[in-house]
Amino acid sequence: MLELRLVQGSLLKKVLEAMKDLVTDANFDCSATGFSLQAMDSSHVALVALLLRSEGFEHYRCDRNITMGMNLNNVSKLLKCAGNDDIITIKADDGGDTVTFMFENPKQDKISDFEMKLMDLDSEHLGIPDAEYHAIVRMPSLEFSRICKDLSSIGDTVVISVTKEGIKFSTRGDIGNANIVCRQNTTVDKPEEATVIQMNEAVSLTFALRYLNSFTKATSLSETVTISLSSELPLVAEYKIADMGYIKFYLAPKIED
Amino acid sequence: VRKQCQITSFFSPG
Repeated sequence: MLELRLVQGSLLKKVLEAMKDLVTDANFDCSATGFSLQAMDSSHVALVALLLRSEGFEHYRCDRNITMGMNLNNVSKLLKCAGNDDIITIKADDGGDTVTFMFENPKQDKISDFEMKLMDLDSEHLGIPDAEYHAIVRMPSLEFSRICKDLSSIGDTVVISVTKEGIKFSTRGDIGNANIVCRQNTTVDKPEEATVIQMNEAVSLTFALRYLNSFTKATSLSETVTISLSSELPLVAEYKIADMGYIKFYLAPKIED
Repeated sequence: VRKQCQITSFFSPG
């Protein structure tokens, strides 16, 4: 028996919006730790890892580990039927082939439930080792989103370089080229407005902007994004989900052929 | 020309 009650239902709505364009079908794993997901996009260039810890739910009952395969577009459609202030409860029976999403409005005078068929998906769970990154940059998520959007009007790929000067985003296209540098800036009114650069070693990597733009769909989940870069590893863009966990996007670089 | 790498060349199943 699985029963997860999330008071801030809007979080789940936002999580689905952040993932549904990148990943079509995915297995949600439910255990005592929490509600999680790991999935790659169809071309295996990007990977998303989600964790909503059990402590973040008002009620969390998961008698045994359950894997539930779902089409994210369909889940997103169902969650669009929930109001932003609704409480969302996810229910499933052990060994069952359906999941139920229940929505309660704040006045508790409207209760909806939607039952959805689960899918049997081949899960290809990848082991992601802990790594020391050459550079870790925390910046306002809205700023990162703006940069990715602006640069994609000029080019298809971006070179992200971190030096002592700051983090530089460069692109080139038919009309010319563009560089945006964000310097470390900690003299801000609110900590979430800061740009903080931790650099062990200078790093420069090339990425497809299309994927980075897709990751920025998570912007509404967190005011800051943490970008981790290492020359031998995929980029990680992490959006923390307040009091609950995170959504992390991994993106494999483009390398010299 | 740059080649797009895949996630699976960095992380392996397990």
